Amino acid sequence: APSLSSEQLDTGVDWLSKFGYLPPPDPVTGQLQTKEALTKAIKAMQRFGGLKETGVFDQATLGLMKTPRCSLPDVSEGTVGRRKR
Amino acid sequence: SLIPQNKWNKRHLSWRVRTYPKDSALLGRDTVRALMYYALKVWSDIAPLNFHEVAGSDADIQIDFTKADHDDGYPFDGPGGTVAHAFFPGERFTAGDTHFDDDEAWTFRSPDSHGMDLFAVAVHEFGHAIGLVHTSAMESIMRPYYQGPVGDPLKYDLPYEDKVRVWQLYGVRDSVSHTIRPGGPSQTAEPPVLLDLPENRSNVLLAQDAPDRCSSHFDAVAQIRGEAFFFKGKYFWRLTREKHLVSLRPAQIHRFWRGLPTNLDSVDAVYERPGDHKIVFFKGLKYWVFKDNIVEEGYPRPISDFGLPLEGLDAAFVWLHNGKTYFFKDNHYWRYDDHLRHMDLGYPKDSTLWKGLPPHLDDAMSWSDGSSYFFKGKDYWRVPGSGMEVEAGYPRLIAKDWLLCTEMQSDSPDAEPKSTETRGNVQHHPDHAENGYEVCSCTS
Repeated sequence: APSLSSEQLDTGVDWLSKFGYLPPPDPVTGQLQTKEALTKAIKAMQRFGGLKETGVFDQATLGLMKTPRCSLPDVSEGTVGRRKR
Repeated sequence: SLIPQNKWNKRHLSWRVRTYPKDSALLGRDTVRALMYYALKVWSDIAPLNFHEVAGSDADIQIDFTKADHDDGYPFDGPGGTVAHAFFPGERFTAGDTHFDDDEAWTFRSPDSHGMDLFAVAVHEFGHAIGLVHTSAMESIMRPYYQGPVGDPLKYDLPYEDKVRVWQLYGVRDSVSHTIRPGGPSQTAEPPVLLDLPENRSNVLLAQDAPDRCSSHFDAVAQIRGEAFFFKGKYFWRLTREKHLVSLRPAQIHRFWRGLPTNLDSVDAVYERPGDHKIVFFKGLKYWVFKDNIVEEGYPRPISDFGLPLEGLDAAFVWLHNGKTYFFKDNHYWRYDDHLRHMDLGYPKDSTLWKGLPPHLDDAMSWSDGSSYFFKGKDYWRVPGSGMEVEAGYPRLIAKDWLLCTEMQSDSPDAEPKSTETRGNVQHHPDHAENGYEVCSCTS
């Protein structure tokens, strides 16, 4: 996987949150996404997009994220990252 | 997908293009409306849903071209990125509404790969508007990513994946086989019948018996799909919702409204039925019901079906105030409930209850400004809102306010001017006229 700048990483995380693969950031606590949740979200996005599930922001994944698309989420917000207690 | 699917509880859904692309050089308003019509038809062809274009602000599916943050929680982001979205069915005010990013270069039948194909995106978004969510299936129109044009709107056939999903929500439309899979025989060899779109009429021969719109009184007037139709003899004129004449030349009734007798010399009254949006024509003691511009089977039928007396009809219109249909004949009027299909009790009543209206109307219609309009002779009267009294300042001239005529103007062949003349916004060039054709250029 290419090494990403923090800006690219933020963009990728925003994208995943926007389309339902990550829970939206908590504006009160500012809690960060865990690495595990991020990997899981990337894999879900790749699976949904028909890409190889690498779990990282590779070129194919970044390319698909730049493809024009519908504004609506692909999965209900945060479903991928949530777990039953 | 993990998002629960909602669906409409009703099967008749209205739609309206509320705002258009700012840069309309590529796509004119009529083209945008036609593409929306065909994109919705893709779904209604296979599922028991019926879409009807309407005027006014209460359409189920409001279509907008907007940009950046437009106060719905889904801001657009300039060219590329997110290009459109639609709201799922439900009880919310925004349910069904569909928004296109006006920063995109919307195209149709573009010769190259540039731009965003409006028809392809509209089919996808209307899928959301009827309850479908995104899918990962590669062949599906409901994949979230833009995949380019999908071909001719008149021949587009949904992928089987999408058909199955919409059938799961709404069931299968009658006459559609849900067992035909890709690669099998086609469902029909003929393309489906489509609502006629405005034609280029520049080469249409001017009929010698065509009436003069500027000096006529009209047999019937109706608002249909938000547009105004003025009927006279065997002809009619059509005005867009912005009150622009589609053509200065009248069209022949039987050539547009398919199924009326070819020898029908006039109609008495016309109205668009609330609920199912079918169009009803009255002539004498008979009536016909149209779905779009095709007559339904089993018509004509007697007007006694409505509980009307066997004397014919002067006028028919739906009052926006209560959704009821009003019939006028001579000095009386009746109130009919099109949903329950029966005449309300207590009618007929004396038409003088509508203060300021003359008896023996030609016809009436409601309009997108919420008012009702009544026509007789060369005059018309306006009754605003839910009142039953004519507004001050009426009657006014139909020809001047509706049909783009100036005073003393005539466009009958006999009255053709001998030199270039401007009538309203149209310049006529008799020097270029030959063999019965007339050459005009529009200036607005």
